[in-house]
Amino acid sequence: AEDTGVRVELAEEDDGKKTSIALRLWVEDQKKLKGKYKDSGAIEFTFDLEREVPDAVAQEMVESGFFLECDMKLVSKSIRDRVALIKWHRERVVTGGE
Amino acid sequence: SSTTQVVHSAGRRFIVSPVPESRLKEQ
Repeated sequence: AEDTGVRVELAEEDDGKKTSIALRLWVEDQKKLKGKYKDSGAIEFTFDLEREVPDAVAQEMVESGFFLECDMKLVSKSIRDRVALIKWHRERVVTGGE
Repeated sequence: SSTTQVVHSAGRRFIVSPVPESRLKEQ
């Protein structure tokens, strides 16, 4: 995936079954952000793979003061890429393998 | 510890903790 400067990783092991999964997001490269970023650390949150959309979480992060509005799309894209990877991995495990 | 919690009005919890140095890109 494209380097957005914002890293999103699994904060727990994915057993491939639960729909709600813990993710951890942090800024790896501040220069990629448009807005002034207050370095608050890694943000851990749970994301429902079936019912939620990355845009909504990014919006909540902006509203909570972690990021500025102008970086919402970047944050959202970073989450979306990770979520797509998790889903792709799950499909591969289900359809491939045994 | 330096872990803090932020709860958004929609109910989502954000747990904030320091990022280990090793996880940051060289500037």
